[in-house]
Amino acid sequence: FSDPASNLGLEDIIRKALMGNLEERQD
Amino acid sequence: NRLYLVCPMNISPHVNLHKTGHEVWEEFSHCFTPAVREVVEFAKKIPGFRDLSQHDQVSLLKAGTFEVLVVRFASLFNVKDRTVTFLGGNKYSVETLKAMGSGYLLNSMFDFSEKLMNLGLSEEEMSLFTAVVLVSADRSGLENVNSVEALQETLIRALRSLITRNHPNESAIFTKLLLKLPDLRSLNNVHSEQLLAFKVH
Repeated sequence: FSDPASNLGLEDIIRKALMGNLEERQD
Repeated sequence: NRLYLVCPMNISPHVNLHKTGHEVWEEFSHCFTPAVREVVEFAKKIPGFRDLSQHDQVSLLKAGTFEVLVVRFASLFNVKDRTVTFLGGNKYSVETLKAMGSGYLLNSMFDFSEKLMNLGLSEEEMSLFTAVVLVSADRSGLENVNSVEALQETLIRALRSLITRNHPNESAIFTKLLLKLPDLRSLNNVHSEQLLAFKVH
C-alpha cells in the first residue's frame, strides 16, 4: 500500500477529471 | 459487530447489512467521487496549476485531495453542538459516532476544524489557503519539483499579502495557517491507513 490514492481508486477519478480538461486544451 | 461508516462523505453512517463488502465500497466511492471531482475542478482554476506537467498535476491531487476536502468540509463539523453533518443532511453527535467506532481521527478532525473556523477567514482567504495546501513541493513522486516550488512560493506570497491586508492587526493568522499544513499531513496519513484497512476489510 505504498500508493494509497491508487489503491483507493482516487487516481482514476483524478485522471479522468483532468483529462477532460486536457482534451479541451488540445481543441 | 455491525459495520458503520463514520466518514461524513457518506449519506449516513449506517451500512445495509445485506450488501457485500464490494457493494458497500462501491456505494461509498459513489459518494466521495463528486467531491474529488470538485477538488480537481478547483485545482484547474489555480493560476499556474495547469502549466505544471500532467504527471505533477496528478501527483499533487493524489497526495492532497483528502487535505483539501478536510479544509473545504470543515463546516460539516459543528464544534458548538459537537455534531457532524453527513452528505445525506443528517447530523450525528460525537457520542453517537464514538459508539459506532470513531476515534482519534474524528476527534482530530474536530480539533482541526474548530481551530480553522476560529480564524474567521473569508471565502477568498480560504480558497487561497486551500491552493497552498494542494501545491506542496514536498509531495512524493513529483518530476519537476522546482516548478511546483515556484508555484507554491507564489501562492504563499499571495496568501500572506491577502491576510496582511485583511487582518492588519492580527499578524499571527498567517503563521497559524502555515502551521495547519503539518496538522493536515498527519490527518491525511491516519485517514489513508484507516481507509485502506476498511477497503481490505
